[in-house]
Amino acid sequence: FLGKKEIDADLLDSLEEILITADLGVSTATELIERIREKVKRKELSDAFALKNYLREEILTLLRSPQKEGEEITASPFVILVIGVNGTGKTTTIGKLAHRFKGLGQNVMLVAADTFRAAAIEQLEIWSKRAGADLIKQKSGSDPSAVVYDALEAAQSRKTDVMIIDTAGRLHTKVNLMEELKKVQRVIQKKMPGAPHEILLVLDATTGQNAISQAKLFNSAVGITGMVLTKLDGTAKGGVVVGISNELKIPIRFIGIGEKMEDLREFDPDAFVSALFD
Amino acid sequence: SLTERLDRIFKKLRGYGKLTEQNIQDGLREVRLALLEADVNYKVVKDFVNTVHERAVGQEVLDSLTPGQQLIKIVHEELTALMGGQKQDINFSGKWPVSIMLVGLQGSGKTTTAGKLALHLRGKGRRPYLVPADIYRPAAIEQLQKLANDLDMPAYPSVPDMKPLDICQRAMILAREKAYDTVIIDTAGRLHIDTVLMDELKGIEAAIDPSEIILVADAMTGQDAVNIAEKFNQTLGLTGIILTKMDGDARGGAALSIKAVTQKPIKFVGVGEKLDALEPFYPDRMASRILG
Ligand SMILES: Nc1nc2c(ncn2[C@@H]2O[C@H](COP(=O)(O)OP(=O)(O)OP(=O)(O)O)[C@@H](O)[C@H]2O)c(=O)[nH]1
Ligand SMILES: Nc1nc2c(ncn2[C@@H]2O[C@H](COP(=O)(O)OP(=O)(O)OP(=O)(O)O)[C@@H](O)[C@H]2O)c(=O)[nH]1
Ligand SMILES: [Mg+2]
Ligand SMILES: [Mg+2]
Repeated sequence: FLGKKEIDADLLDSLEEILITADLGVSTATELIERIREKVKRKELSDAFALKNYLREEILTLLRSPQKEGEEITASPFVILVIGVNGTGKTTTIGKLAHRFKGLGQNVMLVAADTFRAAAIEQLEIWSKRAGADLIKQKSGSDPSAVVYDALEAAQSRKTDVMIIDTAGRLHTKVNLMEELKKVQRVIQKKMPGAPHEILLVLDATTGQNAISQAKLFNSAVGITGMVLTKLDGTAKGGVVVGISNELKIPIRFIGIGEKMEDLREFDPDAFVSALFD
Repeated sequence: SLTERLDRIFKKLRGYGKLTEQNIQDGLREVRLALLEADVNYKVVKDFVNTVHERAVGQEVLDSLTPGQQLIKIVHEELTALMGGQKQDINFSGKWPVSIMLVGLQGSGKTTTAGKLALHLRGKGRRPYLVPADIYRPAAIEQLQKLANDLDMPAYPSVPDMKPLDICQRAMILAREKAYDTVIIDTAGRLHIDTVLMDELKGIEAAIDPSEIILVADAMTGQDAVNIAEKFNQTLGLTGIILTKMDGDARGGAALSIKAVTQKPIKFVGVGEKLDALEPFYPDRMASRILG
């Protein structure tokens, strides 16, 4: 590990570099390095090996704090609302989730509530066919809330187990788009109290510190119950979720590791932390 | 803000007419923090701070500025100089038709940018031709064709069982026949570490010899921006950059990282989802944004 046995200023500097280039952010990285410095001062850490283990444990603690057990799925349909900024991988992730739930023997319905972007409905339709899920859609340009309302109506008669709603990418700073999202949530809540049962924020692993702003604003708007970190098959480490997870207490549910239907994994904190140091 | 933070540091050092080694060190620590928070790459920050350090030592502080403001002025000038200074427009010389190949990571905004470029170039009197060369992403061809339709702009009739190289070659032939003078090629998003897909781009480059190969990058990209830009540049030889989603609140440090590692000009920025949301890149405005 970094080829060094004793702990010196160079080692701490290279550790800081690893954490920052993994997108943990300056304040999280600095805080972690400071804790290590304290331990070293008090002679509680004596070699690089112990140091690495200590650092791993500290990061794992930050990641594990919100990981309460997923709720027992008793609602029918179990409604998942998928949100996030433009291009993070929401629609593709929904295809992957549909495939996963179908594999568990569930009836899945996808809802094409991105009525804005060119060919968004066509894109989701291809995924629904690939996964073997139902699809509810309306004309492009229609009101997303109307599509969602229709879907909740249809879900009753089709005995849908899981409903996954695709929304248009939107920058968290666009007030009118965030209002549109709140309206979608209100329509769902009114039609089916208790729903949506899961609100998933989809984050791109290549995103830097702006992910924190995204998480905070989406959280204040509609509340996030889980995150999906996509594109981890690239070279970005996605370290920004460490700070988000710790501060907002939101668990990471899944990671995306490719563009195919099977490229979804449950979040494994140990594997994630090991990869930070690769 | 950075100005406030620097002023606080320099308050204790008031009375000096010069920027000294000591007060520069303290000030640059804050500058480094600001740049890292803005997602500028770790190594790029290191090099940049060293450059500013050399420029700042012994500098007279102008009467109208506090030492903190003087340091920011130097930092801002350096950032602006680093990110600017090159020809920004599309290179229309040398070939006919002109061809522009858009490349980049998944979801960065290539397809939307292709539409935006077409609209922008028609406004400048060109006759653009849109080429959907993404055969992988579900409904990618439809997406660009829909944009072309909305713009009343011609697009090559790609279908997913064609090879991207064939699409591009046939599109160039068609463009010549119909006297479209600017071919805009939308490629599939891909990882810079996917050798098969990077080779596909090399193949298109070799066959078409595009006038422009532009990396379309997301303004919110973090530390990984250098890896991405370096790999695309080494593999293809980029001629320019377009930074998208600048209408958000990302500080956009990726702009500095990408410029530092490729030395290629940032030509445009995307500032919205609509097809008219394309603006020229202003290095001084970007510098202020990065510094926060
Ligand atoms: N390599 C890789 N690419 C991914 C992953 N997830 C999604 N993508 C790709 O990212 C691009 C964008 O995916 P979309 O599903 O369209 O993203 P979106 O969030 O729905 O986009 P908008 O609806 O436009 O906001 C596509 O090219 C996907 O194939 C992943 O885990 N790894
Ligand atoms: N707010 C904003 N959104 C943008 C901008 N440019 C693109 N988008 C959005 O970003 C998302 C992804 O855009 P695409 O054009 O599909 O991206 P792409 O690079 O072609 O994606 P792949 O082909 O999957 O790699 C869409 O929702 C676009 O509307 C921009 O400048 N601002
Ligand atoms: Mg989508
Ligand atoms: Mg595209």
